[in-house]
Amino acid sequence: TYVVSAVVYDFNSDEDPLIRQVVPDGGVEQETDNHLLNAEHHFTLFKSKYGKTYATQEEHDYRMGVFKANLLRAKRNALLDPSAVHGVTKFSDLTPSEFRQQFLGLKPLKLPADAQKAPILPTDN
Amino acid sequence: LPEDFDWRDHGAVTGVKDQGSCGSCWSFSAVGALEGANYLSTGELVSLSEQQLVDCDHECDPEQYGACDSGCNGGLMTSAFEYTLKAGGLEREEDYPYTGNDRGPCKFDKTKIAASVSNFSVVSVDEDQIAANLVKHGPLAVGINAAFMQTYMGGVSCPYICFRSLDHGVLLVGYGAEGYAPIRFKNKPYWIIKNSWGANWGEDGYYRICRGRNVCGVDSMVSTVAALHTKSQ
Repeated sequence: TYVVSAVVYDFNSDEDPLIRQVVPDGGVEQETDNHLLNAEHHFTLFKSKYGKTYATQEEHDYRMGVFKANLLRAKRNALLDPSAVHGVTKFSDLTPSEFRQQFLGLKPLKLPADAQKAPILPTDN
Repeated sequence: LPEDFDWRDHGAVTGVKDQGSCGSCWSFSAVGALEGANYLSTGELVSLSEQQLVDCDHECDPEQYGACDSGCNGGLMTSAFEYTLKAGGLEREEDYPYTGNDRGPCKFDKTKIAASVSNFSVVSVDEDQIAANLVKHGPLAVGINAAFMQTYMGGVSCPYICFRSLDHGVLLVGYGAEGYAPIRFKNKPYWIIKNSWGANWGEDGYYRICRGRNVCGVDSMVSTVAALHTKSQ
């Protein structure tokens, strides 16, 4: 239900977005099975690549659930941002709010009003 | 303005760093800009201390209540420049190494200052002016919305929809005229961004985002800093 459905293709522009089949012939059920199989496989690779270990089985299972959700999020991001590559990164076992909390850190403010403005520079040769 | 430009080709950018699990991106962005400015004024590329900002900089923005730099809980690059101006400068990374947390006391030693700020300013939301300030003054501290960065692995990011509310601080080191975007079979001009999540994220620690329409707010919080020519003690 994410905004993917709100992505409006401007067919008038010269950008001719590819319409790609995103569900295999086997239909949504097969797609779901593939996704779960893939997710566990990817999670195993993810843990070894980034040396991830979890203190308890509960934590492990919870992180795998988060990982699966992030796989779908990466798929959605790839649809919304097709000129970049999106997928499994070292943050794939974090929820978006954990990611923001731990790895960002810009005060959500405007620039200080009293900051000095840079002089306008010539840009034509 | 050159069509392509990258301060990494001119030796003004230190290696990719890793802020770890600490919301200190603002200090990496500010330090990256001062490292570049210091290189331009001294010819020496010195890795400077983010930990000094994390531990010692609690500068507040006079215009906004509660907008104070606070270690792993966030900060602002312009406030970091203000702190550095008042404190006299930053130590080298090696003299005040990064720990990734903000529980320690301030251990700033004035006798070990390696770079100082002479002034800093904000750049207008005009891509030509951003490019011109980048070429003239060195890498720029910029804010960005990081929503698409959690899953980013490479390429030129150019989301159809991306909020412009800023939640991450990074360093603008260059720009390119043509980043091949397969899906749209066209080349997109892009900014080259140095991030602080280690070299095993993105393109060896770097992020490319398309230019042209303030995508993810990347044009809306840009600041530049000038360094004093100091003799390190």
